[in-house]
Parts: sequence; structure tokens; C-alpha cells
Amino acid sequence: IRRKMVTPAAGEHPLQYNYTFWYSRRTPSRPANTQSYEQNIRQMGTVASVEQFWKFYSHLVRPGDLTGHSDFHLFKEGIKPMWEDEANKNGGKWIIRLRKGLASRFWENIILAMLGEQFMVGEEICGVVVSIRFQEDILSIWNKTANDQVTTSRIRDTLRRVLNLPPNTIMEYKTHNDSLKDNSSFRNTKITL
Amino acid sequence: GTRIIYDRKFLLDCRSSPLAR
Repeated sequence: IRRKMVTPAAGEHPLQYNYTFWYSRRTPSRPANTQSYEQNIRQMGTVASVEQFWKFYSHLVRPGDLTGHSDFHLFKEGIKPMWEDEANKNGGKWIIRLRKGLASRFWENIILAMLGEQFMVGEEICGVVVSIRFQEDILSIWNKTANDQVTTSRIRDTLRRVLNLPPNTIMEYKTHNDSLKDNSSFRNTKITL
Repeated sequence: GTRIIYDRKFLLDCRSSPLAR
């Protein structure tokens, strides 16, 4: 499929990268295999400037108002929010579990940090996800190289700062390879305090 | 190359620009 190239318009502030919004929703009874995941994920739009981002974002439902088992993803253009994508296959993600009611605020803050290039880890950031679940909501940030400890530590420390997380917040990291093996996004993570 | 860095306050200020509506 050919898509129109998205570029900043005159007077707009360009972003370092273009980003694409995705949405996915799963019926809990259905198994989360790769095929059904790919079928359930939908590309919503791509932005190239700060102004285009706000225009798009302001019309989206806030994640805290979503119901059921659904996710918003914001990824660099060209990277699919899937473990198997070329940019993700050696990567992993930091996970922050949020009690109900916090997702919308944290989602906005993590997006602004990513769009503003606050993480200072070169090309390493792939995208961010907010996952709405029944008991809790989950925020994740995906990076390219799971075994690069300098990068993953810097992402973790930046997250603490930009999200203003209390010092005792539990941070969990999971490689996409491990997610593929146990076919689960958020189980069996490595916990860091 | 140079990196385009924006802080949170700048990004939030852009939200009220007519171009962002």
C-alpha cells in the first residue's frame, strides 16, 4: 500500500521523527497469537510536527476512558508495534503498572517525553504503549536493544524523572524474545526497584 | 546531526496554537 508522505506544514515545529498512532483491541476469550494480534491492530494516523500531533491527539479518546482489553500505541513511522518487527526483534520494554485512573495523565507525559527527544539514547526508542486492562493499566516503552544496559538504565532513569515516579515504584523489563517464548506481554518480567 | 529536542512546557504551549486545531 502506498501512503502519502507526512511532512510538517509551513510554520509548524517538526519532530525528530514521524510517529504513527495504532489501536488494538482483543476479545479476552480469543488466544493472543501473532495472527490474531496482527488482525486486531489498526493504524490510525501519522504525525510529523508538534502541531499535527496535538491536532490528532486532541480528537482521540483518552485511554482512561477506553473499556475492555485495548491498547494505544505510538511508534516511530515504519515500526510496527509487534515483537517480530525488524526494529523490535532484539529489543524489549520497560513496564510500569498503574492503578486505575492514572493512565491518561501518564500516557500524555510519556508521549511528550518521547516526541521531545528527552531520553537521549540515540535511535533506541521504538515507541510507547498504554494497555487498558481490567484490574490495572500498563504503560510500556519499547527500545531496540534489550541487552544494552547503558541504554535501558538511561530509559528507566528518564522515565522516573519525566513521569515523576515515587522512588519505590517497581520497574519491570521484559525482552520481546521472552514475550514471544511465553506468548505474554506482562508476565515473568525482571523486576527492579 | 542535530537533534530536535522540545521540553514539556514548549510542547504544551504549542497545543493552543491555531495550527494545532
